[in-house]
Amino acid sequence: AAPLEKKNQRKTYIVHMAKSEMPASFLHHTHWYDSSLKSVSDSAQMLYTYDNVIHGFSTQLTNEEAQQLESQAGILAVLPELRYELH
Amino acid sequence: TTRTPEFLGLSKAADLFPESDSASEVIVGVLDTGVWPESKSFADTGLGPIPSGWKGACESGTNFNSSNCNRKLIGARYFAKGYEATLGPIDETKESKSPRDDDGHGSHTASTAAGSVVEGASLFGYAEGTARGMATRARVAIYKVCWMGGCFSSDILAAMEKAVDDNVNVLSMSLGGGMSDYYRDSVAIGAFAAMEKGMLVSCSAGNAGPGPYSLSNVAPWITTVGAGTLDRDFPAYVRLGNGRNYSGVSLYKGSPLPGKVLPFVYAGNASNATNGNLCMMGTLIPEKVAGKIVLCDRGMNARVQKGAVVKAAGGVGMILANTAANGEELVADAHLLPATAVGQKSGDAIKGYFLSNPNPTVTILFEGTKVGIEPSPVVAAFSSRGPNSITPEILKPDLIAPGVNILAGWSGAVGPTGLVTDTRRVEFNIISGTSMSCPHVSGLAALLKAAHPDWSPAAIRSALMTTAYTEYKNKEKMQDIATGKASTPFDHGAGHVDPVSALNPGLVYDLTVEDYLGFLCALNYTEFQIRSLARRNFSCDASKKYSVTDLNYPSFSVNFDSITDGSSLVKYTRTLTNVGSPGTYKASITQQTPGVKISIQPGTLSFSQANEKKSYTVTFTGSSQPSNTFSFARLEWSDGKYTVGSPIAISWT
Repeated sequence: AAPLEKKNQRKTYIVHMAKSEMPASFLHHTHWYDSSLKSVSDSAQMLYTYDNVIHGFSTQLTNEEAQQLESQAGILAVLPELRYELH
Repeated sequence: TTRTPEFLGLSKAADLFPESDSASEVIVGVLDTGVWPESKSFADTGLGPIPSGWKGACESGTNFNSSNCNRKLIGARYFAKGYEATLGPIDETKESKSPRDDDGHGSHTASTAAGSVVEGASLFGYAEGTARGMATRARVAIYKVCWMGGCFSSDILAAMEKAVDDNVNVLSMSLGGGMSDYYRDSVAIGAFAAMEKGMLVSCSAGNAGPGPYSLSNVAPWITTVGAGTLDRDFPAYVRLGNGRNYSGVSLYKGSPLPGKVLPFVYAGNASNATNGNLCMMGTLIPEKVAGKIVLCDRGMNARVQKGAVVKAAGGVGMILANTAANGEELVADAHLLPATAVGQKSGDAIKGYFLSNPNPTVTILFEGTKVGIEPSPVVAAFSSRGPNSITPEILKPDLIAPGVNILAGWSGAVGPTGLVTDTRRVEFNIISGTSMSCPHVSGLAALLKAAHPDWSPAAIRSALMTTAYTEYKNKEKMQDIATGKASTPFDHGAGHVDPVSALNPGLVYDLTVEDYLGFLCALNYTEFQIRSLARRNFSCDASKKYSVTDLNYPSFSVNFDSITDGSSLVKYTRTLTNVGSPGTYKASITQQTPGVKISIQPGTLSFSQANEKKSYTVTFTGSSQPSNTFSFARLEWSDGKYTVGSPIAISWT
């Protein structure tokens, strides 16, 4: 069971989107982000959407879902969450 | 903070800095552990209406609501979705799901940057004086992103997103993590967007010194701040039974030791653990330490926790000895029992006393606060050092500022040691780190922003860097406490910040977003990587030759290949903008070591009007040198009135 658990373990990713490549069928970029996310996971929720610092969102995905998402058109990068520390 | 305004010359130069309207228009955003709004450092006495451009909010949550904000603390938000997604729901019995600071770090950094004036501040009488932030009239906006389990990049990015929306002017971030490439590093990514909006982002360099390549937050659009000492100390001497005294430091206040020497034991000899010398939890044998003063070695666990371990085992006092990792650097702590910290040399000498004496005895003499300590500043051993591991051609840190034994505001939810067992509560605490130096620079940047509202973040940083100093008043070179020798630009960057000189730098090295995009092209970033980082479709011009060495940075980091036979030649181009009076500036180079020939073309630049730009080229011709050879120099442009200095670091790798 352990490898299966690991395979399905969700981690937080920050997804960078190419906003200028948003298909015209979407009225708002958040709808496009949501549609992209739903195409790889029915259950994943967005933690945050970003527009000033990046175009994209953060969410929790399995490793496989992250790879699927990264291969889609309009996705620039799917980067794993990093932990920072106080100095 | 107490003492740093005097140390930085702010107290005597108060009339040079704008203290009214323009200063109170500047907003300093602090990404940290939140804020203790009841701290007197966030009182809004004398401040006018909140700046009209402010779009932030004061969010409610555990023990925090909108009435906790005022005309000083104008915004407070918290970001925990990323944290909770990874570590589960926040336990609100242990930490506040709100902007409230349960840790102290955030209140300390925020009050250092822009705290109000508080008379009679001290920690148990130590460092007594009038405490104030660097920009006393600037407004504070808090973005809580750090929790008991750490600070997560999705939360940091969300906070920076809001800070941009809210119209913050200066962003202070005393945190870091690893050494990721810029397009993978959320702090670098968020800082790029902030820079685009005209916000200066000041970050701590890290506490991973004194080893080389230990920096974090090295993106060139970030101002990276290392740490130095003040001219203040808290001496607490060790007096051995043989009459010998050794210098130490302490912030202990409480029941005094009896006025006589006490039995003394080395922790390594009072433990069955292999690391018993470190006074880790549960490793001391109570029968061997009861009623004694215990010598513990520094390392592994928190310094103050070692004291708590000694106390729990029945010890009556502690001497904390540095090892080679910390050398002679002394960091004072508000220990729970009578304790003092000594340097490695003293620690070794005291250990020698154990070997020569079957019944060792000792006492500790607490001397309070001393000012006027020289030399000062010295670079703190813990301050992270260059070279820059991501882009060796960009010299980091940018500069240093006070970061050792800094008194500033604290949280009422936690004692000064931060230990759960510490039930003491204080309004101010004294702590050390590049976390403490970073908000000094953030506050000073806010002062410069108030004085020069039209200056870009790069111009403000340039002013802070080119006026920083690397020599004491007696012309001796600034020292590195880790070595006891002169520090180098890899340790102190451009030098120690001098805000009074930075107010009128004469010339600045300015940078635009396009310059940074060219820099990314020079790094051979892919179109995807540039779009990730800069949120725009940008293609590098295939016909254009991009060079990292042409980024108009106020410092120089030159890299020669040690394998190359014969001499190598590297050219750096820079452009200076006149922000002072008309003048003719002449270039001069001070060179510490041979191995490289440096020439400037042209050697003279004349400026006749404000904002006039003039370019020059520096040619470095290096002779063949072994790998890991370093050489340092300094370029100065001076018209007799202003001196515009740039550090030069040359590496053979």
